[in-house]
Amino acid sequence: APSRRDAGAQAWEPASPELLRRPARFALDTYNRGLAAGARAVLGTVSGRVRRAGRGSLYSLKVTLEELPCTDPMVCQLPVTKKTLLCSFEVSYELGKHALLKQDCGPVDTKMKGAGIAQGCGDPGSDFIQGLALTSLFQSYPDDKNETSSPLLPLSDRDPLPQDFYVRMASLFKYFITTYNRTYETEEEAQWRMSIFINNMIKAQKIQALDRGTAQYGVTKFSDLTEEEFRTIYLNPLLKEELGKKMRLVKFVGDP
Amino acid sequence: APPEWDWRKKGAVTKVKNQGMCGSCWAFSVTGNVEGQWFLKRGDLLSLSEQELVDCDTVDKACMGGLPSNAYSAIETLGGLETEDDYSYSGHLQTCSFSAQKVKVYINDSVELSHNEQELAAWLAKNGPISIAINAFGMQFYRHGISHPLRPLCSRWFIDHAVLLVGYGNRSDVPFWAIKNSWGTDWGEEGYYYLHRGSGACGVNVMASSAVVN
Repeated sequence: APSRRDAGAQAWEPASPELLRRPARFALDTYNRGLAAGARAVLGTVSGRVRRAGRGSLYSLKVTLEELPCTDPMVCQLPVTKKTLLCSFEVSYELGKHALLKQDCGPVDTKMKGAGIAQGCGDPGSDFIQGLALTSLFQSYPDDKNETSSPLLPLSDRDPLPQDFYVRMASLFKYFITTYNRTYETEEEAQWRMSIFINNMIKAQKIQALDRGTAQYGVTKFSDLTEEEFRTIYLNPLLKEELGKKMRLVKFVGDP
Repeated sequence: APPEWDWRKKGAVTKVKNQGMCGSCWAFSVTGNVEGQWFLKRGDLLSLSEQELVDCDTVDKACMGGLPSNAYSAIETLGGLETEDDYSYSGHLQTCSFSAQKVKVYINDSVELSHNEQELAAWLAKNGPISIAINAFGMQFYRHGISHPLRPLCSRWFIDHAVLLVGYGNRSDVPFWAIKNSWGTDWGEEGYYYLHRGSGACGVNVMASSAVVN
């Protein structure tokens, strides 16, 4: 067994294509589950790196995907042509299981095609990525729904919105503005913040549905911030890298 | 570890603070730990200065983030911490105006703690509040209760928020950590966050540390 010191996260290392094949296949399968019926993507090129900690590994993958045109006329909604996507995936492997932690896919910029994966990778924004990941995970774990809650919003993107959705959202937004003393400079900004607020309420409800504890999620003083704004202003990305000064590890002595 | 523990009830924890629009959670986590260590060793609960760390810890990046391990070193190098009253919080980077004459608290060392949550609980009960860092997934919308996100959603690989463990226990048989946050009392349960204990939720066990006061 590794020592405790060894159990800490190691630095990123380049990984061989063989090592990346299984996490890339897992990311592809998860990606395909989120596509419309009849559509499917296949793996193109795969490159990436790995970071290990204890018995777990984190893979950071750069992948090209070929989205195949929908061929089943019974389910195809539109005639879609084949397209190439550049994707960044982060996949963890712990306790014998893979998990897709991040997904960021965008179409190949035709000008950049062939210029290398890293340069051509689209960046649709963190909100979009998190939304996709949450949606796909939610669909993967239907049994984790909190059956006692009455959803304000449809839990699946394909369900129709309740008739009074916007009325209820406007009322909640008004409550938020009053409770947290928010003022906005212009009508446009207020509209923009309300649209963020609505997206956040949808996101909060998904988080709620996936929580296995007793926590309640909903309106907070951060409800009119995009995820990107919230991360940039209030969180600390340096902690992820863990490259600070090494400290002495306290030895635990069991004392009955 | 005793079945439950709460340093708030024993006077080792100052009131919840507010980092404002600044990524200085690392400074609040470390001062919270030092406040507890000083209280336990010297008997005085002093509210200590985060702004001193924001301005004068040149290894860390002020409102852009920092690491507790570097902050302990900075406190040792500077010679200690001033109080909140003497070096008050502004929430943005200023020129360092640290004064050795105003130092009220010092530390002698810092240590990394176990990744085992049972051992962390035992250490906490014996030695005081612990500086930790977690994945802040869901905290933007957290209101109350014990948070226990699905493991893939709140991975230990994406640690991005430093906070302070001040106690633990069970609520209706659900084991929790009581966590002091630095987003003001109008967030969470009067500024506190409750996270599931025993499952490594959100990486609660991966970056635990403490200052040492002799």
